[in-house]
Amino acid sequence: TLQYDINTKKISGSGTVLESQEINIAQINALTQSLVAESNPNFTPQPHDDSTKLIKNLFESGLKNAKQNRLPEALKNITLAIEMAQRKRAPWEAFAVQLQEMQFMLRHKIDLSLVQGKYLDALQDLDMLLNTGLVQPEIMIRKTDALLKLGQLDQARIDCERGLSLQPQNVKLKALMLECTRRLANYNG
Amino acid sequence: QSYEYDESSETWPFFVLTLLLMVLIPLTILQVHKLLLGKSGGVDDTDDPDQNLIQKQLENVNDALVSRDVLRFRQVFDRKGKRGILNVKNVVIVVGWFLVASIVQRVMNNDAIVEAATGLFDPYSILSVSINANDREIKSAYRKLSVKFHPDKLSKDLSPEERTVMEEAYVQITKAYEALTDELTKENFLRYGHPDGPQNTTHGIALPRFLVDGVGSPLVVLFYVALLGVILPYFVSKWWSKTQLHTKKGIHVKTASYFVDRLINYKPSEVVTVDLIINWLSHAEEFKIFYPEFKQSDFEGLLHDHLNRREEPDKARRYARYRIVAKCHSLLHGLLDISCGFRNTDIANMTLETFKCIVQAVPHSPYRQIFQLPHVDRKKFSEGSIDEVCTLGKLFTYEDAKISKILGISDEKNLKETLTVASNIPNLKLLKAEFLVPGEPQVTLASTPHLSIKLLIRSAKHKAIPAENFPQEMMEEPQDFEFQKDPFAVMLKEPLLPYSYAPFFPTKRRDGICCLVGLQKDGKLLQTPVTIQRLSLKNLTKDFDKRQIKELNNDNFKPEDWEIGTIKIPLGQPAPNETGDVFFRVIVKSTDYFTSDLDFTVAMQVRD
Amino acid sequence: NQALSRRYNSILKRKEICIKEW
Repeated sequence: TLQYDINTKKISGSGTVLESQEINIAQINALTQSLVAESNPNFTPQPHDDSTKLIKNLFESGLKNAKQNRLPEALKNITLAIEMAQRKRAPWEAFAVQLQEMQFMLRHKIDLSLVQGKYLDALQDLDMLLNTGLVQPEIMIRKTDALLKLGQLDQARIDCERGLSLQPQNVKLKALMLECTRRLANYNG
Repeated sequence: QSYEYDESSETWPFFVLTLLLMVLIPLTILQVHKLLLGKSGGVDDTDDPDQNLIQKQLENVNDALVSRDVLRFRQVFDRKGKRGILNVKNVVIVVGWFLVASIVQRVMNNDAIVEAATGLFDPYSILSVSINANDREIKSAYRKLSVKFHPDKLSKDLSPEERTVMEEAYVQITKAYEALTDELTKENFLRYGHPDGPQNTTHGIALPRFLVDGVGSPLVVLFYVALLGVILPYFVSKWWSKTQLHTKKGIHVKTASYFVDRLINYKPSEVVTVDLIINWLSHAEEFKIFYPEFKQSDFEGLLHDHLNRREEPDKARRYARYRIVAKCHSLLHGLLDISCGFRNTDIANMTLETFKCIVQAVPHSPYRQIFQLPHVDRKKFSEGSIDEVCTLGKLFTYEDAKISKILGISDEKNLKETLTVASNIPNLKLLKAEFLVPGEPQVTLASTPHLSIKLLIRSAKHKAIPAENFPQEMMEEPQDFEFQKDPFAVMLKEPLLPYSYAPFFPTKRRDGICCLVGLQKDGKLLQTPVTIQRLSLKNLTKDFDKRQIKELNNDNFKPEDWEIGTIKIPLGQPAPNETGDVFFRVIVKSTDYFTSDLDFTVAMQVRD
Repeated sequence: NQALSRRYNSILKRKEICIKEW
């Protein structure tokens, strides 16, 4: 059974609630909360200009820092930009825009993470990109690299092979494959 | 309105005899067949000497390490499923035939029946001719007999009684001849069984009067009511519910629907681990039926106890643990099947890893290849080792003395056992993988290719042999008609995989090799798993120690000496309708050991 | 959007599991 709380403007379920129902309830509440918070009566799926400006500013300062070789700050800026996008954007804003924005920013974050040796973070972001359907050789190159650095040799080879199946003549992937094979041979005595 | 009852016991013996024989004859044939077939060449035996040698070596270590408790459990477990001499079927057969014999005896002794039988008219026996006699033979037989029995031809010395008998016999002979030759008489004979036309026939009930009319009749009614109203429905409903309650793979429908639910609600953000699979297993309905007093968390605890080889002081809990672990075999196979149906590679892969963990009672640690070995001192192992040793292959790069230090084994005999197990665990090496269409040089549009994998089974102790060292001829397929008709027959020629080294698993089991096929493009599985149970492990008996052989050359390596294994996997769907390359990911894993499994990409080149 | 957000928020938990496993 569903209950509606007038004060918080949220619904909740009582009794045995299925996992899928819980997710639906959470989504309805998120939508309601952001609708209630919306001040503009004529809102559209167009992303809000002010949040876009904020996110863009953060991102650009990140890029500037990167150019000036202040990599830790750059990483922090871009991570914040992504967090901002997650928090400030309303759930009804166009998905395509939100997705592209996130993918774009994540790619930069991944490269910065890899350069600074934060391989596990990079791996998580790479997996996220893969989950959003961005199955491309560049992703597989970086994933193989991160996994090799983390010592996960079997998985590195598996992802490298997947990359090669997308682009069999990719030079970087071929080089990474040799590296995987060499290290696996040593691993297996 | 008035029925004749079987007071003289003429008919009911035949009725009972028919019922008995209807059941006994097929049952006896089946049992005899099973007995004969069971002795010669069943699923269990293998006469490959190398395979037997490896099995013996592993069994020796296995038997030394299996706990007495597990052995006791196996005795109880095996006895439940045992089909000994003294089982129900055999008793039924013996008792049944005994009853048949006694009824036949009774029939023979029953005068009324004998009398009725002799009353039957058999013209062939009267004329003393065979059933297949033609008209000429019948005529000549009649002439000969009539000569003997004709009243005018009879001898004068006979007494009146003897004369009457002879005259009667002559009448019979004439009748018999007419029954076979004269049209009208023949018709009578065929229709009524007697040349004189319809004889006296009686209709009755094949039961004595007292059972139907008198004292026994309520008993008979009660018997039928019990049979039709109680016994029959009981057995039918029991069988029906049993069929309904279990899926084709042998797991309970509730368990299967739980797994399906988990897979439907599977979130890609969830990292699949062995702990997750164990958690799913602990919800199995089979466990609840075995032990209704335990909760799901208890089952999960028992499984983790097994993985960590925790000592259990309580005997009942120990037996519960064995039973649960033994059941995991079919549950995991069921889950594997379901996850392949949902095309989920991660779950299927992790299910196979969980299988290995449960068989070997080893948690999914990075050192699991080492921990599956016997006598390993885990504490000493984690404290020592300068160089990271995670694999058996790496372990065998060290001399035996160093190995004993790394694994913390001081006893000479124990070390020998450990090394025996380590060197007899099959390692898989891919030599060649391709898609083949029997009879065609390449894969054409919309053809039905199958995947042909050539692999080398080697020991972790052996020096690595690159695939290039094996000439192409060794990996060629026979192109004869037999092969084209059934390319998978070659796999049946291999011997059965031996019993595994698995002293912590409650039942004795054979190794298996499970193959999964998926698409690289979307990363999802394509078809149900294929389990291989036949593969020659001959190469494991070879002496090819990597510590002694520095380089491969013509002296120490001859490719012909090595056995190349073949795995053929049928594809569930035909080749695509357009030319191009399709990339498949193939996973080939052992179900029982942590070893070097195969996980490779193979391209299907579809050409016009 | 919500699915994207859930997936993003699961990153921390995934990291913990990877550390534990490896």
